[in-house]
Amino acid sequence: LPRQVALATYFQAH
Amino acid sequence: MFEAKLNEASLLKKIVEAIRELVTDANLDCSEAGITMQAMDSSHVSLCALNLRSDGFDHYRCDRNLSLGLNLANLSKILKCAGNNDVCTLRTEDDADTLTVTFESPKQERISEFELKLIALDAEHLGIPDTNYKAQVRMPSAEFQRIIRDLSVIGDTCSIAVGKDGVRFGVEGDLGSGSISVKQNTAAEKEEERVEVHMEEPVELTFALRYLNFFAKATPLGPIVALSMSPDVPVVVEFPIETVGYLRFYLAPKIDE
Repeated sequence: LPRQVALATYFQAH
Repeated sequence: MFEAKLNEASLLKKIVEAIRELVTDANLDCSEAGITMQAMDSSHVSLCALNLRSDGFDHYRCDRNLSLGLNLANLSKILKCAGNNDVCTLRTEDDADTLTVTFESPKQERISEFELKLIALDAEHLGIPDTNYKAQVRMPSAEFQRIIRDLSVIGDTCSIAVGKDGVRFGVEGDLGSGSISVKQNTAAEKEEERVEVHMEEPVELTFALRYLNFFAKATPLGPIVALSMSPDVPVVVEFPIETVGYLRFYLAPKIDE
């Protein structure tokens, strides 16, 4: 099954 | 002080209804430029970003930047007290711990005023990098809503593939599989009925239908939805809000191991 990626993988918190 | 007046309370209702199942609490960030809001869902898989330009309001004043922490379920309860055609004003004094929400009926014969308690929220902002998306589709928002709703009955995840001829939504489930393809149609008489594809390269990504269904709750905001995709990055699902701004949703893809 495909794995859900977290948004923080792409967008950095600041 | 901060004061923002909208001719139609229904716009604020539609925005809150579009996000309140995805996001519990959010900061409304108010500045001279307008109102923005950015919030992630509790699973940190999707993000919604609202932008309402100050010139889209009938009256707008913001003396200094401020963040208004709101519980969206509570704001929704207050907005239920508004008529769709009521004029709606949001107002707060500097350092106040409440937001004053006023509704005035079109003929001014009924005026409602509520004080909504503000809450302190950690402002966790995500930097969204500028992205040159490889594939973009504009299509009727009602069509998008229907496709996502229909596919949700069949499976949990949906592939979205943009090619030069259109966009294909695919699903697999216990009962089998299926797809719905929407062809490019730039000749439709009404602009809001057109399906337009802008593509540098074909892109196919897989997403959780649960979140796409949450996003589709923004359909009442306008007749058009725009999908922007590039390989291996979150999709952007944008609902333009005519003359005022937009509500965007970002959703991280699902990736095959």
